[in-house]
This record gives sequence, C-alpha cells and structure tokens, in this order.
Amino acid sequence: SLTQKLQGVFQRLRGKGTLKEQDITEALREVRLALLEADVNFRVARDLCARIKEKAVGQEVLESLTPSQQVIKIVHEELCALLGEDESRLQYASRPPTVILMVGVQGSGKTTTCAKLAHLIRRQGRRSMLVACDIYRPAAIKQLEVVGAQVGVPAFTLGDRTDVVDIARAAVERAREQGVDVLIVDTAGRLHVDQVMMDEVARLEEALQPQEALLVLDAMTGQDAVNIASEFAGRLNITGFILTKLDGDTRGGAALSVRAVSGKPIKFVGVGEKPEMLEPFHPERMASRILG
Amino acid sequence: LFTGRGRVDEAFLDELEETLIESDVGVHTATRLVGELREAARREGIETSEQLRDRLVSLMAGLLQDERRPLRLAPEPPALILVVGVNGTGKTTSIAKLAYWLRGQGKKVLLAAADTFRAAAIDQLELWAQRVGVDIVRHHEGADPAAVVYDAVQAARARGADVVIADTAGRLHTRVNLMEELKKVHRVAERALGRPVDEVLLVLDATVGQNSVSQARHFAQALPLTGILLAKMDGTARGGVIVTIKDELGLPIKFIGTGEKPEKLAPFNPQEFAAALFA
Ligand SMILES: Nc1nc2c(ncn2[C@@H]2O[C@H](COP(=O)(O)OP(=O)(O)OP(=O)(O)O)[C@@H](O)[C@H]2O)c(=O)[nH]1
Ligand SMILES: Nc1nc2c(ncn2[C@@H]2O[C@H](COP(=O)(O)OP(=O)(O)OP(=O)(O)O)[C@@H](O)[C@H]2O)c(=O)[nH]1
Ligand SMILES: [Mg+2]
Ligand SMILES: [Mg+2]
Repeated sequence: SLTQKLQGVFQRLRGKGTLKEQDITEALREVRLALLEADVNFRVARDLCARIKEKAVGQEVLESLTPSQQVIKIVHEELCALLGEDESRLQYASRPPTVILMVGVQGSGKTTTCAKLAHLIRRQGRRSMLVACDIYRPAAIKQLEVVGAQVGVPAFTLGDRTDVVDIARAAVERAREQGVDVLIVDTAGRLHVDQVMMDEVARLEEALQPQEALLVLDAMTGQDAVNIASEFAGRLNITGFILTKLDGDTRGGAALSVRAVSGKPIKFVGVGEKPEMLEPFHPERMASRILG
Repeated sequence: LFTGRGRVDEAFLDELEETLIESDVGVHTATRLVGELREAARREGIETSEQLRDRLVSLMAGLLQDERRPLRLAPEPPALILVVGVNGTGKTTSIAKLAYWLRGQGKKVLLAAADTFRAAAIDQLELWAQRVGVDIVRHHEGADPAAVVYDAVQAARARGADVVIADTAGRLHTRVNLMEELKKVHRVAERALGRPVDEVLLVLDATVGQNSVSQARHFAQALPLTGILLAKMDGTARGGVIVTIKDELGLPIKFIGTGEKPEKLAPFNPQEFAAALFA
C-alpha cells in the first residue's frame, strides 16, 4: 500500500540523518506512482503532487517522528479537497417538470442510470417520466422502456424517426398535462469529438433548459477522462457527474481528473446493475479507494 | 540530442514517457520501455529525436507482434467465437462487425443471443442480425445462456453455417458467480462442438485505463482466452494498456473497433498502433 511504501522510503532516508526537502520529493514520487496507477490523469497528478509537496515541506514533516503518516494525511486531505463536498442532491425546478439531461460517451451506463434516478426520485415521493432520446442504438428505446417498467416509471417515446428536440418538447408537454414532476432524458452515447453529435446534445440542452445536465462516466475511464469531461463541460452546462461501475476493482482516478478539469460535483455513483444500486458520492471513501 | 559523449537527452525521454503514460500504457510499463530505449540508444548510437521516437515505436511494435492473428477457425464447420467482457465495452456491436467481416469473406454466419439477462439485449442483437444479413438463434429473456449456445451450435450444423458467434452478458470480472456462469457457458460450448472453442475473444474498451489489465487477468484465469478485441479506438483514447496486457499475459490483440457501423472493424496492426501513439 502507499502507506507502507512511504514508510519504507522514509525509513531509508532517515538512516542518512535528518530529512531534507529533496527527501520529500523522493517520497512524493511514490505518491505520483500511486495516482498514475489509479488512472489519475498525469497532468492532474503532477499538479496535485506539487500542491502536496508545498504543504509537506511547510508542515514540519521534516522534523516529525512519523513523516510517512504526516505525508499520507496531507495526501488524503488534498484528495478530499479536490473531490469536493458531499453534494448528492438534485436541483429541482420551482415549477415542474424538472428536467434532467443524461449525457456521456458510449456504454458508460446512461440508460441504466436513468432508471436508477427514476427509482431514487420515486422513493423521494416524486413522479418521474423517462424520455427516449437515443434514436440511434438498436433497441435503445426498448431497453429504456424495460428498465423504466422495472421501476414502475413510464418511458415517453416518439420512435426513432423523429428529431430528438421534437421528442423532448413533446415529452415536456406530456409531463405538464400529466402532472409529472421530473423528466429524465436518456440520450445516445456520443464521442466528445463527434461534432455532429455534440451539436445535437447542445441543441437538446438549449431546447430543454434542464435543471440538471449530468455527465455519466465509467469509473474505469483512464487518461481520456479529462478530454471527455472538458469537451462536454465546454459545450454544455454540465451540472454534475455520475460515476458508474464502482462495484468493480477500478481505483477510480477518473474522479479526480473530472473534478480538476471542470470543478463540477460528482453527485452519485453506480455500484451495480440493479435500479437500487445508486449511492450518494462520498469524497473520503473515494480518496481512500484512489490511494489503494 | 546527445548532450555529451554517449549521453541521451533525458528531457526528450521524459517527453516520450509522458506520451506513453497519457496513452494509458501505464507508468511501470512506460518507465520500463523508456529504460530499454535508453539502452538501445547507447548501443546503437541513435542520434536524432526522430530516430529515438522511431526506435521506441519499433520496440513497442515488436512487443505487440503475434502470428496468431486475426482469426483461427477450425476447417470443419461450425467454428465458434465466444465474445466476453465487462459491461458496456462493445461486445454486441463488435459481434455485428465480426459477422459483417466474415460474411464479406463468404462465410455463412449464425449469431447466438446468449445475453439472456440485460434489458433488450436479445432485441439489440436481433436488429443487428437483420441489419448485417445473418441468422440468429435466441431463447427468451432469463433463459440459460449455455442452452442458447448449445442450440446455436446444433442449428449451425443443421443449417450448414460456417461460424457461430455467441454474445454474452457484460459482467464485472470481480463477480465470482457471474464468472462461474461464463465458465459453464464455455464448457457447454466445447461439449457441443466436441473440441475446443475456436476463439474466445475479450472485448476491451479503449477508454478504460489500467483496470483493463485486471479485466484481462481475471478473464484469462476463468477461460482460455485466444485474443483481444479493442473497441472504441475512434475517440481520443489510445488504448496503450494493451501493451502491458500483451507483455504480462501474452494475449494477442486481434481486432480494433473504430466506430458504431458494421464495417468499423480492422485486423490489429502492431506497427500502425504503435506509431499512432506518437502521431
Ligand atoms: N456492474 C455495473 N454495471 C453497470 C452499472 N451501470 C451500468 N452498468 C451496465 O453497463 C452496461 C452499459 O449500460 P447502458 O445503460 O446500456 O449504457 P449506456 O451509456 O446507455 O450505453 P449507450 O447508450 O450505448 O451509450 C450494461 O450492461 C449495464 O447493465 C454499474 O454501476 N455497475
Ligand atoms: N464510437 C464507438 N462506439 C462503439 C464501438 N463499439 C461499440 N460502441 C458503442 O458502445 C456502446 C455499447 O456497445 P454494446 O455493443 O452494447 O456493448 P456491450 O459490451 O455489448 O454492452 P453490455 O452487453 O451491456 O455489456 C454502444 O453505444 C455502441 O454503439 C466503437 O468501436 N466505437
Ligand atoms: Mg443507452
Ligand atoms: Mg451486449
């Protein structure tokens, strides 16, 4: 573990007499390795290590009897600071329907997470409706209908031959007629560098003016997480992230990367395929997981 | 480039190492490769940064080289390709692409809808079968996936199909019960064929980082994987993690997926892949 590695480093360095600033630099190499192994983007890791070094050098680590513990404490604090607060709340509209737009790259878990959110919202006593705006993926609409049915929530669809903006507008109309509180809009997976598809989702956001635009990202995403987050946050008013598939053994460094590049909160984490497997984001738990 | 007699420009080597890390090669593999490059540079008297970069590309291409590409199908039909991997990597779509590719080679293909778990998974594969013009064997949702594969092999014999491609449900490699289910599907497939499964392909998502190594390790422990299909290489992710996987597990990379249409599949080319990391 990182704690053991740092202990080893400091034991060896202590053997040579009092600790110097360059010894901190050496210890931080282990921190940088741990972050990179955890898929933290290498620039984010470098900036983070620079901040950690500043703090470590300034905090009498050099005089401490337990320098490795001090450094771990600083590392943990810096990670938690970057990961942000426990902000697992949805922003509701003053006049319904609240609109939540779900976006992300292919296969990240959007459709499944739409149903999870519907389930959560239902437990909070509100009525939601899913909107089938993925008109490309084979059987995407059917998939949304099936997962919606599993949580007792209807899916609004106009089929796959209608423009997504028209579908969305019609869904808003239907929501108003039926007194639906929340609309959860599923969209097709799209590459952040596919201009046509990014234009589509920008038009959708423009038409819907959603209260939430959530980027659904696979927690195992590697160095590319910064590219995905910055492109989506650049084109849209992303209000938060949902990290999925955290029930696996990925360290989840993508969490740090998306926070560093966008400043938007991670609102929820997906921890399984079933509708109840959505949890609030806990920064301290994520920090420990990233450090391994 | 040489700042002294036989001393290589460390700043440039750092840059190369950063490019590798940024491509998801992984910090330990990247450091090791750059170390090998440094040795090669000294031995071979490499002089320019361009030559240094080209030498690294050839180092990596050599590592990724494998004669076991692309597909090795038994001459006596039906051959079976079993497609596995974690959730959302691109298995179902890649099967449509493989079917299209094999059909283009004049092979008669039959799909087996053995993802009987995920919502609308069977529908998704059925639509692909129609689109690509191949037959499909399916049961109902919740059916035994092994039974679907068994039936598909029998149907292939009856209908004279050359290749069966079996889709399976996405599963995290850390779910022991789901990995046991997959082992059972594989055993039943072998029994149906009366010989080893021709290809057991692990589909990896190029945007995933170091976790792909854990995925490959776990799936390789459960099944006799024959190769990797690296999907979603049309984004900005470079898929460098396969260098570590090839190095540590010896698994050949067979195909690259470069889009969502049936023709967006190419046999893996180690030289092109390595060069693209530095493009
Ligand atoms: N283990 C696990 N699997 C998940 C989680 N979230 C989603 N999945 C699975 O991931 C796969 C992809 O999920 P989808 O909901 O189809 O993903 P998507 O983003 O809608 O995919 P596209 O629409 O094609 O872009 C499915 O097999 C889901 O069951 C999670 O938190 N944990
Ligand atoms: N851009 C791009 N998208 C791809 C590629 N391969 C698959 N996809 C997309 O990735 C998403 C998931 O693909 P699927 O084929 O459903 O993935 P899967 O592994 O079968 O998913 P599960 O069965 O839920 O585990 C879909 O939106 C596909 O269109 C690729 O090479 N490039
Ligand atoms: Mg979807
Ligand atoms: Mg599938």
